[in-house]
This record gives sequence, C-alpha cells and structure tokens, in this order.
Amino acid sequence: GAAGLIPEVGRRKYSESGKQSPEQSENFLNEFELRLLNMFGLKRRPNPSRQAVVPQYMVDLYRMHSVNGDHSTKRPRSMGRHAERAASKANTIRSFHHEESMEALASLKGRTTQQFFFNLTSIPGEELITSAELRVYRDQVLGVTAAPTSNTSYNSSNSSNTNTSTSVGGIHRINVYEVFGAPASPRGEPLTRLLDTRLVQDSLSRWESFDVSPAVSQWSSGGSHNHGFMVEVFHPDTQGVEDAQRQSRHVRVSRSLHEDQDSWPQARPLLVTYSHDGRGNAVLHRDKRQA
Amino acid sequence: AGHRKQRRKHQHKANCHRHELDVDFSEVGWNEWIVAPPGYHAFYCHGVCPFPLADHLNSTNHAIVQTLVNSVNSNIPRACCVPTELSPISLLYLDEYEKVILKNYQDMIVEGCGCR
Repeated sequence: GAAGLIPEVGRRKYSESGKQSPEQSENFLNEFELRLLNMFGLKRRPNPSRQAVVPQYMVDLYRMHSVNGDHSTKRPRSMGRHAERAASKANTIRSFHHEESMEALASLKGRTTQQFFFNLTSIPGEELITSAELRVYRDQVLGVTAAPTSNTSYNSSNSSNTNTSTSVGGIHRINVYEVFGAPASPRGEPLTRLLDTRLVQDSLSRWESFDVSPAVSQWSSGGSHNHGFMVEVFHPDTQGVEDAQRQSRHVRVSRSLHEDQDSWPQARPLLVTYSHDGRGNAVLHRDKRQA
Repeated sequence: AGHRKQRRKHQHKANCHRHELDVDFSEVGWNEWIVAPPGYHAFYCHGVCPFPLADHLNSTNHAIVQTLVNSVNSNIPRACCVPTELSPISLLYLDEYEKVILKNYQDMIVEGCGCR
C-alpha cells in the first residue's frame, strides 16, 4: 500500500481472483485508484516525511468543528470572529507555512518588517476561497505588565483599527500588508496596501489573527499575482535598530528573531484559508448550526 | 461447522438492515497521512428485501412493485438493500505537498438502509 491508496493485500486478492486477465485487473485497479484519489482531491498518495508539522490550530479546528470531533472543545481564544464565520461556510480548511527561503527581514527606526510568501498553488481552481487569516504568534515579554487601559489611548487587542497613535509603553502595533509590486529601486520598499492592523500588549502570549481574505481571494481567482505579505511590527518608543530588533523578538515572524528553534515549527506564522468546492456541507457541525 | 452453517442460514434470511463496519485507517495504510480521526464507524447495509415488503424496510414504490413482480417471476431480481441516508465526516490530513487540510467529506457514514 506504500505506492497507492489501495492496500497491497486488496490488490493481490483481486488480481488472484482470476475473474480478469492480469492486464485487465491492473487497469481496473488503476481506475479505482484514480477514483479514490479524486474522492480525496489528491493527485497522488501523500507520503509525508517525519518533519511534517501539523499546526495545533488545525487540530483545534478539527476538534471544534468536525462532525465527528470533540464538541466540548471551545473556540480557540485567538480565532477571529471572521474565521469562525468563514468556517461555517467552508467545507475545506487549508493551512500553509511560508517559504522561508523567500523571506526578507528588515529593521529600521523602531520598526521591523518581514515579507512572507505562501505558495498557494496546491489550492484547486474549483475551490472558492471564502476567507483567509494570517496568524502570528507573540510571546509574552517578561517584566512587562499590562498597561492600565484607563490612562491609554489604544483600542482593545481584539479590535482592528487604523489609528496609529501608539504612545504607551508595553504596546506595539502589528500591521499586515499585501505586497502588490516590487520596489521601484533596489533599496526601496515594495508596493503594499494595508489589509489589517492591531495594537497589542507585550504582557500577553497569544496568537494574533489578521484578516487577509481580500488578497488571498484575488490571488486564488487569478485577479492578481501573489507577491506575498509584509508584516510590520512597530514600536513607537524604541530608540534604534537594535532596540527594535530586541523588542520584535517576541513576535515570531522569523526563525532568526528568536533563539528557541524547537518551538519554531509550532510558533511560526500560519496562513489559513477557508474554501468550498461546491460538494457537501460546511465543516461546522450540523447540530451547532441548528443551535 | 453446523453452528456456522445455521448462523449463515440465519444471516442469509435476515431482512435488510444496517450492520457495524468500523473502518480503521491503519488497516488500509492511510494512517500515515490521515491525522485524525484514526478511523470511524462507517456501517453497511445488508439483508434481503422479502415479499411482502414491510413498512420499516424504507422502500420506494418502485421497490414494492419490483418485489411483487419477483414473487411471481424469479427472473426479475428482488429490490436491493442499500443506504438510504448518509452523513459526512471531517478528516484532518496531509496532502501530497505536506499541506495540512481539514475537509468535510459527504456520504461517508450510513445512517439508514432500505430496499430500493
């Protein structure tokens, strides 16, 4: 069964049944194999390596949403409302890690930018993207306590906004941009447009979810070319490049920005797409939807 | 052997209904790429659709007529015992590019059987 989806025992039993000539048997088995692959939406049998990582978020989604999963599992705290709505309309949820060989990291004047490219070519053309979220993990900064909200001018970490007045210590802003063009000059910045932004507190460890649906839908439908995302971590109260990099280490946008290599596979940025191929119901459990 | 023969005879005569079928993905070697679940209760339909068809056999008008014709002409087969209601399952798996996918697959579990 290592080569295909039909177990070797099944293949052998059918071939030895004598109902068909060996050639006919092989043809029938190959046809059935294709039907199995088509059923799963695969081109060939998956053969994952030992290094393959299953993001915990996908396991949580499985437990929360699947019709056969553990329904006692609550919505992950970091899961955006838009993602929850998206999952109720999608029958397929895909996760992607970025291509590390294509990442570009830059730090300047209190901000760190990171360019990501996610290869989305494995999404079949017939699948309609209903939503997409980019998830970035933030480690708690030790020694920093949550700033009292009554004396500050920032919004809740759960709400997106475009206000850039970030004047409080222990707070930083994460901006997520779609890259839609190469820089005009070699040392210039790429052409971008803002997709989502958020003010976050250093005192909390959590995943942040950013709505990147417009860009991914466009890329998937062929409306625009996939140049990737740019994530900007902006610290209003930092003095220089080193300070900015030190502060940015807890936002896990790049392998090179933190030392704990073992945790990187489960802490690296994750792009999650929600789509529907027109066949069957959404992933969300029927009973939950009825409720 | 006698007991087995008797049991087979009994099974042969059993009316159409749903039977247990537990699919273990490791048995077919799919556990290497299907992360969850490890398997599921798929069920299957088996049994005869006898004349006269009872109400609980969930038959169609056509199946009733076919069974009636079979009772007078055995060249025409009896109605078939098949799934009449199916439900989906969700699979969490790695595809051929090692991308992790959660997908809902329809018609994977037999919920009800009937004569059709």
